[in-house]
Amino acid sequence: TIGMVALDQDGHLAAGTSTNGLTHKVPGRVGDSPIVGAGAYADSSAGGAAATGDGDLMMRFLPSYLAVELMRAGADPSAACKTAISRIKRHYSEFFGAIICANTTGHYGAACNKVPGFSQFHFMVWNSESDAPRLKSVDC
Amino acid sequence: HTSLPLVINTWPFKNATAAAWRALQSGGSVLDAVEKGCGRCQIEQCDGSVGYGGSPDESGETTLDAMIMNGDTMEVGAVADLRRIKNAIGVARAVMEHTDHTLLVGESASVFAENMGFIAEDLTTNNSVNIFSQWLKGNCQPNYRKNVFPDPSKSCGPYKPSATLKQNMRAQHANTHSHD
Repeated sequence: TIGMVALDQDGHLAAGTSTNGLTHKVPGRVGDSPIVGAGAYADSSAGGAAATGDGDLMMRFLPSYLAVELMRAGADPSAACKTAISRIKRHYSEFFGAIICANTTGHYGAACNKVPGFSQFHFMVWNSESDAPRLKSVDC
Repeated sequence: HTSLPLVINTWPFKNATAAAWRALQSGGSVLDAVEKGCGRCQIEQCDGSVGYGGSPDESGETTLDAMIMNGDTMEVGAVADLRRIKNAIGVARAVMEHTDHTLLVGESASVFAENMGFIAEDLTTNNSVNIFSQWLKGNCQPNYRKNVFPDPSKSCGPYKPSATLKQNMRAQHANTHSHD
């Protein structure tokens, strides 16, 4: 699944996702990616976020919406991402998932839930500090 | 990290980041950037979890989910369980721009997409057929069924509900190769 947030010079912000979902799913099953506030959320006055992972669980917590509302309340993007993950972890400690967050000034962060085989989450960033996309990682 | 513009995306999908950035640099909107970025992954089938030919369901079919959101206007377009149309993010944007709805799903979403000019084509590939046939050969393991018979942890369906409901630990299937 890809989840993306884009922010331009003038502060316009958009977010989006695209996925083919979980392998061997029950036909008709839809994950969190197309659910507003779950797969992604964008508000140019607060920030944007996009989530990835076990959509059956993550959609129940609207992690992207939560992260944006936390940034609206002043949390930095990393903290907002961590809180959104911990909200899910409280109920499903072994869930597979990660989230990226960006606020209106171009600060960004990410967070993930540590489970066997997933202790680091990789994501891409491109801003005016570099002339190429940069691979970033965060320890879960 | 305050240097705008910014493109950030999940997983190391570098070409998607570049496609979005190029869209911004060439004067496109942030919606264009998100559509181009996600669209690049659909074409490249990023790690098999995006686009056609990946993550077949229990009947071997690939279905697509996507959404796009305008942070200025809070307009959203989304599609789910989209069949036979490769460009899911494009259809999601068409939902936003050509309906007052937010989310269209399933077969009817595909009909909408065709009406909007998107081409219908088979989303299965040799890869998705191979994943599916291996799964069938392995007695349909892993799967997402529970409280049904025959025993879903040992055999394929079709399944019927079992009379007793057990509260088992939730099976953990999502991983770096199968996720939303």
